[in-house]
Amino acid sequence: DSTGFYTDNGLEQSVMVSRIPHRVKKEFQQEILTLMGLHHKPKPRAPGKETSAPRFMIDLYNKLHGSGASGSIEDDDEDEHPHFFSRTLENEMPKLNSSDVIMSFVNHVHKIHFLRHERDRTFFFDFGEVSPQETVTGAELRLYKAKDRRGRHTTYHIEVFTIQQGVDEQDKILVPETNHLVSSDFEGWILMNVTNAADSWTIMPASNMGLYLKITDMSTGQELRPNHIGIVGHRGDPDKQAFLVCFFKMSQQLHVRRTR
Amino acid sequence: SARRQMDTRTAVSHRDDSHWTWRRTRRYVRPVCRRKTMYVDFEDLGWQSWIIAPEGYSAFYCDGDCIFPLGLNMNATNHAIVQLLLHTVKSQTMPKPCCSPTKLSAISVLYFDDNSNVILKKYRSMKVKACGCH
Repeated sequence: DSTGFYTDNGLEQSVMVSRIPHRVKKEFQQEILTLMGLHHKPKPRAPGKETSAPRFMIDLYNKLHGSGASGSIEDDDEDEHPHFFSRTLENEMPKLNSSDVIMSFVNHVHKIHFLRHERDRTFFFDFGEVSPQETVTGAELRLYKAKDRRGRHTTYHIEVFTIQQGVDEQDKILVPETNHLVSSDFEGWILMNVTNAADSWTIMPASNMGLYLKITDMSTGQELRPNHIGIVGHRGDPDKQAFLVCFFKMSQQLHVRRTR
Repeated sequence: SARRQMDTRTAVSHRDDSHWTWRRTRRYVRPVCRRKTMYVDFEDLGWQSWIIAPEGYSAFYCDGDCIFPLGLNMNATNHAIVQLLLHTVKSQTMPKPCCSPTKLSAISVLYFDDNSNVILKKYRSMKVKACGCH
């Protein structure tokens, strides 16, 4: 029966701490969870590591740690690198320079009643577990665009709006967040800057009513559905589903542990 | 040095009293302050369902005596030397310097939350890089 803790037995050889009573082992586990800022062991529902958000994060982790040899990570000295992700990938992802936490959010639009019928145009990212003491340094909505099957050469205007509460309870208003021009023959990830929205949702989680996507053909002025220009929707490949990446800087106060 | 020679002589001259000798000998051979291995294995904790990486990490810990001369110990602070002098004069009331971490480093952990979001987070002060006498 493994304990999860292995110590030096004085003979330059690690041995399992086998005599830890079950109760003490549980307390050790709880202490480590507390160090990680967690109240309980997370229970993710059917976490698929092959879906787009986890894959992006695993790739990022492996790039940050060189070969990706997960068992032998040597992180920065704390005094030399005040921000964790400062030493690598600066050209690739400038926001890393000031980030302590990177979080990818899965689209939970199917859980939101008033957004359900527009699942490929709307997005809902749950910021309920983000601490208001964390500061958003950047946020990107990542949409995967395959080649335009219509075969026309044109440019599309992609706009992202935040959905906000109107005067009446039933009313929802769209507030422009960001926009981007993309060529019809482009294939790959489109990055939309939604930092303002993520910042608002972090400070006021109740204001989070999701995002709305609008696509216009620049040559005809016609509004198009995302799948018409090749943007992968909820029925598409799991590794090409839209997701949100958010970069946070942690407040220094979070490192002061409370006396228990 | 004089004290250590005395301890050795005492230990040898009381070899017949095995219990007493063991205590004296053990006290004499206790290692000086140094970093020792402690590995926290997330897989063996049964946490692989939510921690994606790493599989575990070397936390290390500090163990051993801070004994005279402190030059034998790793990274003894100036104050530890004063503390040990005081302890030598008043051993009953003044504690010895403690063997504890002098340099710590961070680890990064990649894990799922309850909403199946993935978090890459830095945790400071999780690994002992060096031990010393304080």
